[in-house]
Amino acid sequence: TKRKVAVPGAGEHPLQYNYTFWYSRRTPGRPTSTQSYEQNIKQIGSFASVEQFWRFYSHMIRPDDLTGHSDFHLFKEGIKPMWEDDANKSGGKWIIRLRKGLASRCWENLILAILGEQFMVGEEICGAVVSVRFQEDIISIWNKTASDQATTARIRDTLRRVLNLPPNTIMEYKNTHRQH
Amino acid sequence: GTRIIYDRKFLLECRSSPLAR
Repeated sequence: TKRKVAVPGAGEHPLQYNYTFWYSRRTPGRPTSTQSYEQNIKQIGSFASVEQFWRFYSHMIRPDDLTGHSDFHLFKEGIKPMWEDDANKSGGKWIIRLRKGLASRCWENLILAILGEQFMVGEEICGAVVSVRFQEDIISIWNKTASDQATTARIRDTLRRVLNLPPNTIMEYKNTHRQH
Repeated sequence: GTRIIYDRKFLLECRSSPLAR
């Protein structure tokens, strides 16, 4: 089934790209195969302007208020938040582990930087995920070409700046092939 | 081509627009 592509409304501020919000929650005791992952992930909606973004975001639960094993995903419209998608196949992601209580602020700063095109890496950004877990939370940003070191370095430096992370924060880059 | 760039401050200001509700 073909979905309608989001378009900016009259008087709204268009974004460089359209994006889609997704939500997933792990069902305890179930295997995490690709099929069940795809079944557990739900589209919240797509947007094409700053105002449309706020209409979704303002009604979403903040990551710090989520319980259990849940994730919010923000990906460019047309890219599924999974490694199997063509846009992600040769890609990788920066991962930042956060102590509890920081995820809401970091997630908001991260998505505002993505929507505002603060990363300056052309078409490279695919999307971002905030993963709420029991002990800590994880934020990640995915890009298309894991082997492009200039791009991954620029993403890392922009992340440090926009998230205002403590200097000792550990950032880890994982690439698709190593993981699967 | 031209890129549409917004800083954080501008994006946060748009939140209070009637179009954002």
